[in-house]
Amino acid sequence: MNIFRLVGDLSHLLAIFVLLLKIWKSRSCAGVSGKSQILFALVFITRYLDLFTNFISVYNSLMKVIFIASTVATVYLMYIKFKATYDSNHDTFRIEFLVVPVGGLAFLVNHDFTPLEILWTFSIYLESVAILPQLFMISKTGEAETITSHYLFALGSYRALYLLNWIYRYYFEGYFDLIAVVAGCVQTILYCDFFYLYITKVMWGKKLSLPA
Amino acid sequence: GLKTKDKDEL
Repeated sequence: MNIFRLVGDLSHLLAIFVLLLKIWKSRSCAGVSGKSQILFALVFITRYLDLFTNFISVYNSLMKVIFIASTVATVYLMYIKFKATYDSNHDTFRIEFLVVPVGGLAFLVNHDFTPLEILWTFSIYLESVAILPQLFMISKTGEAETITSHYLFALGSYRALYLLNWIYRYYFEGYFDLIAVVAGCVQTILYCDFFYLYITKVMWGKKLSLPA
Repeated sequence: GLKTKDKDEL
């Protein structure tokens, strides 16, 4: 465990709880893509199946359980409890266009052709693009609530911090996982445009709105 | 590549 990874994990945790709290406090999930949340739930469920087969540490297991539970809770709030506030007209990204190619790629490019490993690979690839429905929704409406921007910033920062973690681990531990690194780069690149808008607008107290 | 048993990251 190094500082980049710890701060990355905490940033990831913060992002999920900022979103949950936003929905819970405002009793509304307006502006949030339910499709991205379903994809994230799928990401955590397929990646953390090793909870049942392999124990690493209390920290590791606890975080996995929290990530699965909190994301499933977000999906529940969006699609059941506060369904009336869900902005489905603007959440029109076709997730099968992500899930099917990513599933195919996981079968073709993986470290080991075993069920658990293929699901892990699927999860890593899917995570890298899971935010696209949310970004698509923002581009359709042309704006995002400030709290949603904070959520996205924390969520994007997490994988960027993991990239620093992988550089650190490569030099100091000889650790290198090509699949995770490539997917992590793709994931971080997808946030670049948003990061720019966040830094130039939201940090200066302005609402995130896209130029018409 | 890493095998499932070595995965300590989240």
